[in-house]
Amino acid sequence: RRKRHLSSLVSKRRQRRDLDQTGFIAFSKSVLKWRLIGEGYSSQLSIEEQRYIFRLAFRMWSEVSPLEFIEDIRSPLEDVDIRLGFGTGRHLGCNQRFDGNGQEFAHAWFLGDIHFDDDEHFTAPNSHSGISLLKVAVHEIGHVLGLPHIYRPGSIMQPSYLPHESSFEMDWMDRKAIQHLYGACRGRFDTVFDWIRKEKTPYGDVTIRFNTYFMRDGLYWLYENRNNRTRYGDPVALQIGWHGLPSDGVDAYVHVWSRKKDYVYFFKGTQFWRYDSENDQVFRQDSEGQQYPKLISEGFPGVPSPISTAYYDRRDSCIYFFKGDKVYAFNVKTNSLARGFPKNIRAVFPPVESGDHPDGNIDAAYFSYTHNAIFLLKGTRFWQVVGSRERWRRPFLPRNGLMPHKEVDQQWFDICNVHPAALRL
Amino acid sequence: EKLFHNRDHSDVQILKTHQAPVITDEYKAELFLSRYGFIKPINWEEIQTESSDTYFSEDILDDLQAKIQEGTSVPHSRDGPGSGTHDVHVSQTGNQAFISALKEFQRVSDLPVTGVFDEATQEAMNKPRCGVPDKEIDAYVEPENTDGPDTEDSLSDSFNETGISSSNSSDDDIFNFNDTDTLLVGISNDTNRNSSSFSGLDGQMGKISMNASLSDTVR
Repeated sequence: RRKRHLSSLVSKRRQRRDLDQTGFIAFSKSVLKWRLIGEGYSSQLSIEEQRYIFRLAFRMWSEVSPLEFIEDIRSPLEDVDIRLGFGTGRHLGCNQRFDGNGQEFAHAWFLGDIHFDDDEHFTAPNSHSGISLLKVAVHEIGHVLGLPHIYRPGSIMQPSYLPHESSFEMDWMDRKAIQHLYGACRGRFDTVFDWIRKEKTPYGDVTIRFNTYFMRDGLYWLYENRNNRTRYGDPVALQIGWHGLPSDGVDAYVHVWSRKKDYVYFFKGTQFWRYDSENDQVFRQDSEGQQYPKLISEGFPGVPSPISTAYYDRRDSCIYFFKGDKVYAFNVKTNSLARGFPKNIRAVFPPVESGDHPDGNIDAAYFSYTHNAIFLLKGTRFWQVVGSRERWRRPFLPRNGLMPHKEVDQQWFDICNVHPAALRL
Repeated sequence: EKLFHNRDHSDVQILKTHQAPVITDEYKAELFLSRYGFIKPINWEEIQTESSDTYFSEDILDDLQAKIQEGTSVPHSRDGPGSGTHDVHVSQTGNQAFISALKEFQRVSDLPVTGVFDEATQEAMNKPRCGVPDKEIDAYVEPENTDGPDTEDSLSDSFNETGISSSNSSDDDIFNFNDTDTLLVGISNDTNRNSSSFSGLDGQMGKISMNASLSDTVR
């Protein structure tokens, strides 16, 4: 019986251990604790520098995966998921001794231990000599998370160290590799918008530029459409980038833009603010003497609050406010609700495919200059509103019809949360 | 911080870092290839296939358990169970195995695949690298006469917790022990890049140039 038990264990264990080509899922939880162990400090960098670099390394993985990491210097060591330490030669009770300066600079273990050879000349980010501790740490953390070596130029998981360019980041394939193991980043958004601003060229011409922002709770991401990813280093706390807005987030963003008007509004609860795009802060009082924040019921009579979301449609100069399963079209010219509103959302935005409709409680209504289309986002899904071009091609499509839904993370990539403790490094 | 005794730190101990042995000949190259999994020191498949349809003989079983108990190496026998002696050392890999391993290393390192330990290969082997093997290796990484008591305890402890004989053993008892001692293994894999290109732009108010935000280059 014992023999049978042993041989069956060999075969089972062998299969389970078989790595498939792209690694293995090392953790089943999404918030992981790490620590630079006290007996493993490097003698080359200050302890604070070491911890900062590791915080940044973990944050970089958190920005491209659903995992979150928190430094834990209090729990018993056995409760810490990933333990990092420096040593030379035979070190930290490890079986794989280090070879001295050169060649092997670090290794990672199945159960979450990462060791760095302190005989190597590890340096802080942006220093152009030695071995970047940040780059090595990101690589070894990739192993602990389950990634194998990847021989693709540009991959952070290449086995050999390449003197890195001034600043390295995780490329598309490395992001997809970790998401292949732990899934894409999903979640609802409070609002999504393209923020327009005018800039003067050195020749005095005025150019119009826009950036796409996703907001969730007190965080925001700038989304780089042409790179199919968020900006390196995002998310950022809202109050850092949007001065004067509520720090716990907003319900909606509306940009009323016509020949005569250029108003940017943010809505939260029963109030709204006008934003001064020139000076990148909310108005306390604008040039027309209006003071902010103001009550929504004052600024937009007939519109209830709080609202789910809203967007401005240039075609009919109306702001469409969404609340529950109703939509309120507010005509900015007459400063009143458009005739016949409020209406049921289904009546104004009918489904192209019956049964495939968000119904109510829309999270965000977003007109995208990149796609030249309006999107309604709810939870992790979005519905694209049939545009005039589609209707010209397929006249049978209903006006403002909603195309069948897709997953947000299949159109906008890598919008990942980080642990609140890691928000500001 | 670096050790010093003088007030002005003039005697900061310039750490005498010993250098990693440079790989200069085929023997060291073979050690490198073996260490990083390009040469399979043993073939568990044989043992496994043998084990799946033939049982471990009694004495091998005891021997296996005894050896794991002590935290020493598991016999790497090529001949599989039933062979005379159990302490079979890893046999010197054949020259053919060395050449194919060398070619594999040259291939994944983007070097000319010559199968010869040439200068480019030697240089690549001496570059700084991660210590995690490149290829999946099964062998339990032999402890180098670990003298640290904590190592001994932790190994035997982890084994005891997952001991084969313990009646409440779970399925993967036998190799939890090994796991604490097997470096992460990995197999390279290049999937085709399926980047989605970004289409042109024409907003409702005519051309709007995308913002060439600074964030492109720096974090």
